Formats: sequence, structure tokens, C-alpha cells
Amino acid sequence: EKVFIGDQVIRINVESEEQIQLLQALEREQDWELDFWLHPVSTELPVDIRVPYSSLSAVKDYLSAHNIPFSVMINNLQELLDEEKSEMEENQM
Amino acid sequence: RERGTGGFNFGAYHPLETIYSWMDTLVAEHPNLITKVEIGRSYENRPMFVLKFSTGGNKRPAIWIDTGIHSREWVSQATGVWTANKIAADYGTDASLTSLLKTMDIYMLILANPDGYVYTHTSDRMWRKTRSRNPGSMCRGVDPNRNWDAGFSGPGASNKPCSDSYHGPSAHSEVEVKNVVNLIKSHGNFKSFISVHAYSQLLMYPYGYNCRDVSHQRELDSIGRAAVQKLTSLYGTRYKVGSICKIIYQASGGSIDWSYNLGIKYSFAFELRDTGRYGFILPANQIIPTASETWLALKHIMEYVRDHPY
Repeated sequence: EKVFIGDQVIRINVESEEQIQLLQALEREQDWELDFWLHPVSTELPVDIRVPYSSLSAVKDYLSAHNIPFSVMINNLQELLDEEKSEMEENQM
Repeated sequence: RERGTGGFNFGAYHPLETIYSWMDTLVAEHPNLITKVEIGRSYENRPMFVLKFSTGGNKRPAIWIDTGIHSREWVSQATGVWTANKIAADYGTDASLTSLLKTMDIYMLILANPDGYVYTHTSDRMWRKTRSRNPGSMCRGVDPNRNWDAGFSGPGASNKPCSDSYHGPSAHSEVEVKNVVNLIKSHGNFKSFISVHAYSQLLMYPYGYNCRDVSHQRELDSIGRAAVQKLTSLYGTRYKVGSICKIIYQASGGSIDWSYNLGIKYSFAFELRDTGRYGFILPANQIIPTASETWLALKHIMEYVRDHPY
């Protein structure tokens, strides 16, 4: 079973068209294995990205370098998944 | 906790087997209203069950609702379960729903991507696609909402098997899609096609594969806004309304574009909650509130379809 220990989901409230393009460039970046939960489409909708632990610092450096503010929506994805799973197991019983 | 007679907990996430056995309970409790129809099998040979709500007749005008086509969007499948129970429970007491089922049928496919759903429980909670093998690639799966014959392989879908929006080798290549296409085409009298996803609180109508307005754009937009108004009235959850292309992005090969082009005018796609900071991992305690608010919008759309035969 795939685990997501240390993976974070970061949220970006896009402020400009330029930021959308920078995030779309990030979306095309294959090496960092980013999982866009919400895609960079407009300043109307947030952008949510699941970032594997191994890519966290690179991605945060990229965003800081381009002055794109972000917040951490989920600090450690695996913790949330463990909670979800234990709740399901409890319910099954 | 809201419980069905089988002691079923609608405020929790359940594995495929539990949902399938609950379906049998529901059908057994409502033999004159609900039948379980196997519309085919998935790539890994799991049955795909549609719940058909009908009070008689033959190929009556019908409404299609599917949930869970993207397997990781668990609140959509859970909303499907709650909604099916709601229809069964309210038939005979809710005058509007009862009158609708006197003249129309409702078809609900709750697990539209069964292989993907099982995979999210056993192997990868973040899985979105089907589980078909892609010849020549290590990567599996096709995005089942890029695989429909509507602008297929156009902008807004990927031709790379490892991408989460891979459109597949050809339109309807995914048996999970083909099973639905066959049912809709052989029935021939669907008047509405509603596909439920998550998340980001949107109610959308065609097109996704291009940003041109459909000929019924004005009507679909006003139905959508009225439906969302009812949804918001329950808990204040805010939704946006618009065409897929204009409100999010160009996405080719989508199901509601296909259904609209087939002539099913009232085609809509929902993106349910998360309103906060959970994304796809929406806490189970938000299932019932999400399903309850969504029901108000769904019901509005279905009533409109009932009152505007074409």
C-alpha cells in the first residue's frame, strides 16, 4: 500500500495571470511528481498541490523565488489517511 | 448517525463490498420501486450495478446520476449512497418526488469506477483513474472522464499513460465508460445526465472541450443558479455555476459533453465539497451535510426536467 508520510498539500490563492502561468509550468515539471488536486485555472479558484516529501523544499524554493505565497493545507497527509482508515475500521466493527 | 434499516451508517466511508451488499438490502426493502441492474463488468471483472428507480412503464423518460467516476473523490460515492436511500425513503411521502417517479425513472450508478475505488482502499488512496493496462507503458489507468467521445483527445487531456488525465487509446476504450454508453444508447430516452465529482463546489454544464456556448446555455445556466441557491440555503456552502470550460478549464472527452451532444439537454456535473482544508480527504462527519445540501440541488434539477418534457 502506498504511503504518503511527510507529503504535504499546499494551497495557493492565485493573485495574477502571471502566477497561473508559473504554476502551469510547475504542473509540467515531471521530476517532482506533483499531484495537482486543484489546477491553476483562474484567480477565482485556489490551487491545491500534493507535494511528495522529497520535493517539498524544491517546490517551496520555487514558489518563494517567484513570490508566490502559499499555505500548508495538510501538514502530513499520511496522518489524515491513518485517521480516515481507523475510523472506517471502527465503523466496520 | 443516520441509519438505514440494515444498520447502515450513511455518515461513514465504506468499501465496495459493503456498498454492494447494502444495495441488495435497499432493493429487498423496496421491491416495487428499485431494481439492481448489472450494466456490465469493469476491467478487473467487477460487476457495475445501476440502481433503477421505477414505478412501471417501459423506457420511460429517465434521469441518469453517476458518482465516483474519479475513484479518490470519496464524498461523491458516499453522497450517491445517501441519495439512493433518500429517494427510496421519500418516495410515497414527498409529493414532488412521488409525482416525478410516476412519470420518470431514475438510474443511479454509485460506483462508476469500481476498480479504482477498490484500489484507493487497498493500495493508493490518491488513485483517480481506471486500472486498465496501457500497452507499452509501466503506468496503468485512463482518466474515465477524458475517455468519452466528445472532443476526444483534444486540449485538456493528456496522451501520456502516466498522466492523471490520460485520455486512453481511443474514445470509449475503457469498459467502464463503454458500459454506460451502451446502456444510455440502448435505452434511448434519457432526458438528464448528472455526473457527481469532488471537490471545489461547482455546478457545471457543457461544454468542457471548447469554450463555445451550447445552444441551451441560458436555460442550463438559470437551472444551475436556481439549484445552487437551494443547495446554499441549507448550510451556506457557496458554489460557482458555469460551463466546464469557462469555470475551470478546457477538458476534452468529458461525460456530460458526450451526453449533451447525444441530445440529453439537461446535462450537469457537480463538484461537491471540500469547503475547508481537507481536499479529497473530507472527514466522514461531513458526508451527510454534503449529501443533504446536494440533494436540494439535485431535486431542483430533477423537478425541472419533470416539468419541461422534450
